[in-house]
Amino acid sequence: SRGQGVILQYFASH
Amino acid sequence: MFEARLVQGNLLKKVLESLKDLLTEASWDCADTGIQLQAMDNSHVSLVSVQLRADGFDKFRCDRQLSMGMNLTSMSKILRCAANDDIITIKAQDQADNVTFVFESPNQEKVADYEMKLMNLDQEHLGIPETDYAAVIKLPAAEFQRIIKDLSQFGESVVISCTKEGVKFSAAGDIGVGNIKLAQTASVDKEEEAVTIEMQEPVTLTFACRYLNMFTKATCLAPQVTLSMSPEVPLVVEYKIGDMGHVRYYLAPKIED
Repeated sequence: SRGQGVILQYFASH
Repeated sequence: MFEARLVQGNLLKKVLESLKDLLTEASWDCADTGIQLQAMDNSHVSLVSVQLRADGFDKFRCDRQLSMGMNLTSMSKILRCAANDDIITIKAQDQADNVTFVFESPNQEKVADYEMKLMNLDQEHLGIPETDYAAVIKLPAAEFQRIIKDLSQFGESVVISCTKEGVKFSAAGDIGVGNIKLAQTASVDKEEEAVTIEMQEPVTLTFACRYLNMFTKATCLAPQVTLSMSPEVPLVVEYKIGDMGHVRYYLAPKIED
C-alpha cells in the first residue's frame, strides 16, 4: 500500500 | 503605503477561487516587485505559491515590504462582491491592521469599498529548490480537470505515467479500473488545445485525487495547465495568471509504506 508523503519531506523550512 | 490597482479585477477573483478550498488563511507578501503568497494546506501535503508581478498591475505602489495575513474565506466573500468587469484596488497603510478593497465599475458610476481586518500569521516559508524535471506536460486545463474528475470516481489516487508516447492517467478501486491516455498532439489549430510533452526520462508517480481536484479550481485562470514531474519529488501544477504571474501547486507523491 502507499502512504501519503508530506511536502516538508522535500522542501526545507527557512 | 501599499496600493495595487488591477483593471482586470476578475483575475484576482479567480485567484481567490483557486485558493480558498485549499487554504483558510495565508499571508500576502508585498514588495515593490509585486505580491507573493506561499502556504501549505492544513495537512502539509501540498504547497501553494502565487506570484503577481508589479508590472502586471495598472498601478502598483509599495513603499515598504509588508506581509498581510488574511482569512481567505473572508477575502473570497469580499471579492465575490466585485463584478467580473470591476476594477479592483487593494490598499493598506504601513503597519496597518486592516486592508481595503475598492471595486469600481468600468464607467466609474459605482464605487464600493470593503475593509477587512488583517491577521498576524506566523507562517513557515519553505525553500523550493530549482529542479530540472524529468517530464513537463502541457495540456488544456479543462481536459486535466475532466480527467481528474472522471478518475476520482474510481479511487482515492491517480497514477500519472509519462513516456515518450504520451501521458497516462490511471485509477483503480472497488468499481474497477480507469485509464486515460493522451498522446502528444501532432498539429492543432489553437495552441491552447495542444498537448505537449518534454521528457528527459519516463516517470510514474501516484497522487491523491482530493488535492488534484482542489488544484483544478484554478482552471478558470488559464487555458493551459503545466504538470512537471520527476521521480520521488512533488508534482508541480501550474496555471498562468494572465501575463502577470502564476498559481503553482506542489503536491507530495504517495510513497511506499
